[in-house]
Amino acid sequence: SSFIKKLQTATQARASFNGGSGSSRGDSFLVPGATVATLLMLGVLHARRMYDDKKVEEARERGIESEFQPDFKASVLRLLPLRSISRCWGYLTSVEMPVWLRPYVYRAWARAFHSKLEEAALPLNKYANLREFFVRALKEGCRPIDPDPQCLVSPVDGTILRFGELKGPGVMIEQVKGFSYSVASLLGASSFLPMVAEGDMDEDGDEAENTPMDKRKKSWWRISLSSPKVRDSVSSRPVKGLFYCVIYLKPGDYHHIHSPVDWKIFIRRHFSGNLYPVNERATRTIRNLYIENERVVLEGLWQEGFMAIAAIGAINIGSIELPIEPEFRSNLPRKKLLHPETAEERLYEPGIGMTLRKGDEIAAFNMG
Amino acid sequence: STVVMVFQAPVIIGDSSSEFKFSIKRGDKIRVGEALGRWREQ
Repeated sequence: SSFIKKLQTATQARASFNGGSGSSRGDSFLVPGATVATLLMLGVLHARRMYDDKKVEEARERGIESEFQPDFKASVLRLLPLRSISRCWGYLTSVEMPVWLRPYVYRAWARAFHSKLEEAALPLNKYANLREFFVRALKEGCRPIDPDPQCLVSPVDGTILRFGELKGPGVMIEQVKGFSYSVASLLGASSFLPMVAEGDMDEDGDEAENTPMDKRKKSWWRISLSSPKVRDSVSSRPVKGLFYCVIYLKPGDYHHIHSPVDWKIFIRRHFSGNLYPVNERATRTIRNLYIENERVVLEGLWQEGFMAIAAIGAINIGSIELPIEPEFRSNLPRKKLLHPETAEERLYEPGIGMTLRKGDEIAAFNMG
Repeated sequence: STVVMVFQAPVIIGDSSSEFKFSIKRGDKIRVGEALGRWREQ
């Protein structure tokens, strides 16, 4: 704003020097001046964010973990109509661009967010708008799937935030040091997360014989989805061998989700929550970030048992598309006020499920 | 955007002798199709 004020002062000075005849020329200078100021401001903000990210990464390399610190900005975010802002962003990025302009815009995007343009399936001028470019498919063979039958592959391109085995009562995943969230809240209260009650544990901490795991060994394809159990997550703990992995996708990453194994999806849950940013800073400052955001959970079974994938949207990349259910839409205006933990569910082929092979595409994120 | 996976995988229980191990570290960049973890007979 000080830059614009200086511009205005300079324009007025020039106008008075020219005896008032420079007014219209001054106005015409103001618009490009404001544009330059906006671009400069965005550049400074981007540089500052990169500097902050670098500092956090350096601290992590030194073994210093960032801690949960709620702040004023995070509180203000809650007051903003984030879903509407996200949809506006989606609308803006859907505006068709002139063909000559497309390569410049997409190259600038790729430079800013470290995308690999040589992997794009189509020439740059074929993507009519930024939204189409963002959700671009890759050339055949760009993502070879590990052929080892005893391996579980990454469903996305991204950065590993956390992973490990789920143990202990409550089944919590650490969002950041000092704050954890419950897996049941993330996946939904009606999730088939394999748990055992505390009373079913023997002295060694192993599950008693009649656990869901043992039942699964006898018949893991046969699962009843008709009567979800309501469990007390505090007095129960996960069966042995329940793992999790949290992967963050940067704006420049390939935003399609693929099957990590051969599996059957039985149910899709859609939680139409808010749309906060989900970057490093947000994980440190926004409580329950992942379980308050809009998300889609796909749940089913693979040869070793339970499998669930939660795709969590963000303000800039808010909509989630499902090639396995093309009519599904997310990030729509909410018709009624639902509790963030209330999900809209759909069963795929009740009792049979939808079979997917390792590497098959199951979902994609899109802008706005 | 973020993706969270929750899954069961082999661990040593009773007569089972295979165990799942993650093959990644925190902060690693990973791409679709690359191994997150493997299980092997012990």
